[in-house]
Amino acid sequence: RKHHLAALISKNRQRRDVSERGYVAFSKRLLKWRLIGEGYSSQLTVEEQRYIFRLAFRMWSEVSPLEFVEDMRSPLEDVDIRLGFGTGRHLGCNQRFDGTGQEFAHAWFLGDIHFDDDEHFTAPNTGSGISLLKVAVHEIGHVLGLPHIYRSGSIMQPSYLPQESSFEMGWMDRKAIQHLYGGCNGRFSTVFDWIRKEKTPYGEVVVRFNTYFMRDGWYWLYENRNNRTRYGDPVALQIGWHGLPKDGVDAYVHVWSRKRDTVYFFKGTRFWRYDSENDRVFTLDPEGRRYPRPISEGFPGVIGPIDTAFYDRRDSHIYFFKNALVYAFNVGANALARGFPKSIREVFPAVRRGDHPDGNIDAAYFSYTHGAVFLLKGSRFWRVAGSRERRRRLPLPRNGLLPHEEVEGQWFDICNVHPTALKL
Amino acid sequence: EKLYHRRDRSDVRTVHSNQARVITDKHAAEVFLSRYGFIKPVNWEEAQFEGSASAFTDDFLEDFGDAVLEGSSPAWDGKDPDGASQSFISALEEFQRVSGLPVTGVFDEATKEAMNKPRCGVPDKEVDRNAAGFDLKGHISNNTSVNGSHDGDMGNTSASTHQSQAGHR
Repeated sequence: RKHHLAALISKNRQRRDVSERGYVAFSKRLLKWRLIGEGYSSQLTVEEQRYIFRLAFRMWSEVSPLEFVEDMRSPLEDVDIRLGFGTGRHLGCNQRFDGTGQEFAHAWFLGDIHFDDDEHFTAPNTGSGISLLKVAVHEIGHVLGLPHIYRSGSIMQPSYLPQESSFEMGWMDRKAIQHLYGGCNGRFSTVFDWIRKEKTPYGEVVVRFNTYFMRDGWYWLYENRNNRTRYGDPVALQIGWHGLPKDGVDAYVHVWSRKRDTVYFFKGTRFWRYDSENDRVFTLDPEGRRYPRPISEGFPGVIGPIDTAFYDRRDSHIYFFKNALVYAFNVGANALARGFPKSIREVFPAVRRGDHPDGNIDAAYFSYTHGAVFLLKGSRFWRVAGSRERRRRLPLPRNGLLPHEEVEGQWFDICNVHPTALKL
Repeated sequence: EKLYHRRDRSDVRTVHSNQARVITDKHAAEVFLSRYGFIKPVNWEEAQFEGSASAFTDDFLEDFGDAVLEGSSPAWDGKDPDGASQSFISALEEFQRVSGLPVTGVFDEATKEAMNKPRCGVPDKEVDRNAAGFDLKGHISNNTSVNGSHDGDMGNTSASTHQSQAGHR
């Protein structure tokens, strides 16, 4: 048993490396885990246990560039993180559990997590007992390289605090794991603020917006006031946006003026009109048009596929981006503006020489929170200089692109999860 | 539902006959402080191996009680009238500090209660694995710097004013 353990340890140690940041951590981004068959708890069903662990791993995935997949097939020595329950002398471990009370679990940097089955572990939101989810998240933190953190609210506090109705990864824990593994970045399909009208309980009509980031077939709702995504995101596109292509979209445009209030999604050579009131695409809109429609039909002069687009309320034009060109479409005239298409450098010139995305933009996003247009490409974004910047700093060209910044420094923790974790 | 055969279901009721030893005195407190690295940082990675020279095991503690740990100085060396050495007091103070307790250096009721709370088995103070220079053979170079996290130790982490109430997923 000792020889076997030593062999496992030696093999596992090769998966660890000093990261670019100089810390010992996992060197790969996709990690396999398994609840071992000889280590099931006697207190919860196996399915409950596996569900809780899937959720625990997903919670770390939501705030780091790591992805986790449950692996029931590979040889055990190829599984990165092994979990099991035991009591007293357990699972070949040298650290014996102490019975009911005090120590509830321990974890090793090699990837093994042991839970003391003499403790009364419970499923989430089941009242008394020790939340297995909370303990699992804590121990996984150790496996990933985090030590104990003595700060109120941290999941890495050594002592167990009775769980509130729900717990989530706070700012401190997010930054701690990102200190080891870096932040999350990647290209987006589109980014937009979705505006809709709602009625309050008092019958007043109010206008609300939410910010959405979309990447392929997933999306995140971004909570600007909390500097993070909604807990539990990403979500599959077809769940929140009924009728859109399930592999994602290229652009979102909201034409909002006194006379019009129309939302469009674009993908490939086609576009859809979205019914915000009923939260689904139109197959037949009130004007009798069927969707999807060819872009060239709805926007003469614009040929799909496009990279991205946004509606500028200042001049009532939709700006379509395609490769290194910009097409300004006059909504009122239902035609391209004179002189377009133009080079993106001409329409959106660089404020600092050489600092320009140069076309193939991923997303053009007007943010109501920031009151500005952003062009996103890869892990970077360029803010379009607005009237406020131009008043402060002269001379700035109209629609000039300010020097780039990193997306992850402006919008935090927009992290992928493994596809198997999309549905727990 | 678990299968039972007795009317009162006592055959499936969890019988907690295996209770953790309650920490009630300074001896047990010292074991606690040693176990979690407050007296001397623990080489947790190596603790997996039975008989590791740089870690202590439950068997060792059970066999020798609260006797001297390898490489550490005895807690009771008669230097203090109460029988507690400075290392024990310092360790106790450190535990009180990180636990948010009044730092008295005295094994008081609040400290006793904190020690008996459910907690993670990973030591709070470990040999710094990052400074230690791991190699593929798993041997760690001699380095006993502490790798536990205190306020302000975590680089860029700082409590955000945007710490929000946890909502439902």
